[in-house]
Amino acid sequence: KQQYLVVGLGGFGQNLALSLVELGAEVMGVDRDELVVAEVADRVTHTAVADTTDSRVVKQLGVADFDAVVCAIGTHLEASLMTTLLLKENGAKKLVAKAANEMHGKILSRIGADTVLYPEKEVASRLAKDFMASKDFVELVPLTVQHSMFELTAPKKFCGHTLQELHLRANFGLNVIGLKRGDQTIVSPAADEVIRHNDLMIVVGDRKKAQEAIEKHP
Amino acid sequence: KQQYLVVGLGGFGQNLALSLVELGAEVMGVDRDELVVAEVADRVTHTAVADTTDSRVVKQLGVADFDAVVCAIGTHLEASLMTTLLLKENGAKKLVAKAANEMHGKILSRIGADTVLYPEKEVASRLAKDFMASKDFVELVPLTVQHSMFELTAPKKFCGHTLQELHLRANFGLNVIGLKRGDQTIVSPAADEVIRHNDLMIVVGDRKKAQEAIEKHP
Ligand SMILES: Nc1ncnc2c1ncn2[C@@H]1O[C@H](COP(=O)(O)OP(=O)(O)OP(=O)(O)O)[C@@H](O)[C@H]1O
Ligand SMILES: Nc1ncnc2c1ncn2[C@@H]1O[C@H](COP(=O)(O)OP(=O)(O)OP(=O)(O)O)[C@@H](O)[C@H]1O
Repeated sequence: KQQYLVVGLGGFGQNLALSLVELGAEVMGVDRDELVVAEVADRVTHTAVADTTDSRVVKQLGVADFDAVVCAIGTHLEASLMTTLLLKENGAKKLVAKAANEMHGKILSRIGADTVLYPEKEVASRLAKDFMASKDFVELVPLTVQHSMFELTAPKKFCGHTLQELHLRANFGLNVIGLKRGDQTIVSPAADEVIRHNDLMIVVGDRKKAQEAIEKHP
Repeated sequence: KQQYLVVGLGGFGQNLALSLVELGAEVMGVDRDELVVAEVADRVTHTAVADTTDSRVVKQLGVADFDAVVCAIGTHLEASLMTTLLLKENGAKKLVAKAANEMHGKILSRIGADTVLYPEKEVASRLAKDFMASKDFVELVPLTVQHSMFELTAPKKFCGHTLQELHLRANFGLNVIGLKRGDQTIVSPAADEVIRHNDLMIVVGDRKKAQEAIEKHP
């Protein structure tokens, strides 16, 4: 069974500890604030009220036994750095640390964090992309510099035609892997599937080619 | 040109304002803390130092002119609720608010937020999934209840065979849309592409069938 140590049980740490438990892992949660620990004590495998800037405390956590260790102390910079350093020195196999900003993150990497997370930056950047995304071309997953998986609103010119007739792979190198129609999704649609008005085509291919397909066929 | 109003320029608000500007939008950033506003004033279209719990302040922002308005005041609960209410009353077309926890989020929805965000919860949940994901089956994008796009580590039995020979679509309904080999990604691989040891297959299809493909072919 997978075991994780989460130090710092603020918004991020608590949610992480609880998500891991939900997925079947064993989780040890540590925070110096007893009220915060009390909030999750009954839902997390083990908890402890402790100050992880104290090397004696960290020595006793058995850090090296965990599959991964997460330092989720965000805004208390000194505590975050001290804790991360101690976790690394005590043998953390995989060390993830949450950073409050880029400078903080750089230091965390230098002192031993294998992965540095910027939750606010990540979600802010996703929201900005969602706001700015053109409605008929929504990128879902980038695959390479040129290719990705995206959702295209079926251009009018495609409607009433079968996938076969449209020659999307031949003309644009586009692989239509799915069609969203209302609240139904058809995965791997057949060549004789007829495109209807308002269909959302889930496509894999070159972004520029996909833009061409929308613009050249309005 | 798209225009956005971001109230609260903490970690989340600042990153959002800057990401939007980077994507070509016009952004108005507001915060009551002049030091915080000073940090981004030269990189955001317009800024103002103001207390958005004051209805006279919010009246003057021209809230209804923006494509969307974001209340990024996280931990100051009262300010977050007051501001969200005032933004709604002043005509926000699309109102997004950041919540510190579920209770806060519920209230924000009731008083007018169209979308409530929980950045820490979102990233914590993603990290938990990444930790717990089996190494040879990584889900990338869910498509329907049954189908998704995922990465499969090529089972030994596949290696040395062409995609054609493996009959993955015929036997498992799997559409191999890409192959990751080292740091190269081949999108829409040809039928005569030979699978090599350590190839990561990017596949669209039924999850259970994909698991079967890995297990039945070790
Ligand atoms: N020396 C320490 N030892 C153990 N826990 C600590 C220490 N210093 C701070 N913490 C804990 O870390 C937790 C997270 O810190 P804080 O809430 O400041 O971070 P945040 O980044 O604002 O939180 P969030 O996770 O909500 O985004 C707090 O519950 C705090 O008690
Ligand atoms: N009444 C108000 N009017 C305008 N701005 C406000 C008001 N109250 C708080 N703010 C601003 O909101 C910003 C974000 O608040 P705060 O930093 O507490 O949220 P957070 O959720 O901890 O931040 P983060 O965005 O880093 O996750 C702060 O810069 C603060 O000055």
